[in-house]
Amino acid sequence: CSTADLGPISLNWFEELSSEAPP
Amino acid sequence: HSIEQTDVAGLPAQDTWNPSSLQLVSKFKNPSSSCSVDVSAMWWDRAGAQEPCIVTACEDVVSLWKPLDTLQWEKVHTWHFTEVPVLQIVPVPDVYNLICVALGNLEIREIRALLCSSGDESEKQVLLKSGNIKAVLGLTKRRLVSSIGTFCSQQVQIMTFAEDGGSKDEQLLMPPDETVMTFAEVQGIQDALLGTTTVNNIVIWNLKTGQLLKKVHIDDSYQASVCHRAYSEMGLLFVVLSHPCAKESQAFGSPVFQLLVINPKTAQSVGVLLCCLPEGQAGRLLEGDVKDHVAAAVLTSGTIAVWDLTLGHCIALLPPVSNQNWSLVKWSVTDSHLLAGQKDGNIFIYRY
Repeated sequence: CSTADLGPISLNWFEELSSEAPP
Repeated sequence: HSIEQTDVAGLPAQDTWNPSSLQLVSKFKNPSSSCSVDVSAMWWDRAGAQEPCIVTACEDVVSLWKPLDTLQWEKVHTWHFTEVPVLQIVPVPDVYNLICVALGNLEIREIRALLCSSGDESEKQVLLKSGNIKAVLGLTKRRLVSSIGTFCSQQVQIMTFAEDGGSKDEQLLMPPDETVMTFAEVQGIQDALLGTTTVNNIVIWNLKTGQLLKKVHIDDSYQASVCHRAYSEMGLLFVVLSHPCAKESQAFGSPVFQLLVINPKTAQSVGVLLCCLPEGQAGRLLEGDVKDHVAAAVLTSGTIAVWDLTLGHCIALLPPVSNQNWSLVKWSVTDSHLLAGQKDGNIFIYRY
């Protein structure tokens, strides 16, 4: 297994998940 | 860099660890009739100067020890507990002159703050939380997170202390519909918080908004994992877990700590490092503590083992001293010391 198995990586994951999650 | 398959740390490591990596600095005995349950280091303000102090907890008494010039320790404050026994010390970073403790029998029933009144320096204790408390952790910026209750009736709360440990503010986080067992702050993202749950999920919160951002299911091979440390780098979440319930396997021996990499965007994860017992060592993890890149564990054999997570192998073994098994191990937050304790109240401080 490698990082390729983890799917696309985003440096701004925290901000992106916060904007997608219900308030 | 791509992360290749799981490395196994600690096998065989007998010829690679360096016994001199832990040097005894000082020791003292906490004379108490009850069993020693925890030890911690903290800053305590005395006459305007902050001193690195040691906190010891027995079932019925918590004591604060200040350093003297000659590597000796002097007991300066003592708090007594006659009704519910002490289970653990809950260090709260960035708060001075306040110790939080969890009390209960098998499970946590109360969280109390221990402090001294400024006038006569007499010891006081204040009840902060009570109920069926499943997890508690002190966070940076004078915050304390706790989960109370189970499943749908669960409340996840953040309490913020004032600088002097006094007045407080409370905020709720969105609870997951599964019981949270442990919390970990995320280094590199100051408003992120992780939790591990009873059904082997890692949940991620936004501490500022209270939002539940993601659930990540991790490998079912180890149940009831405890999260000791988490950091975010290059868009990935690195999580150090321990596995108190892990069974010995033929391939890896006894796994004690595991470094897991999670992509929070996709909820995919992969194990990259497994810290196992060195050859010739038997037993499982009793309790462990991780600070930066070093992980320490008390094993059921009574020995303490230390792993370097960057080197990827066991770097020190501390066998029982004076025929007495170790029962506690904590990294000091005030310096690079390892605090090791025995049930009868002996505390040994090692420089790492």
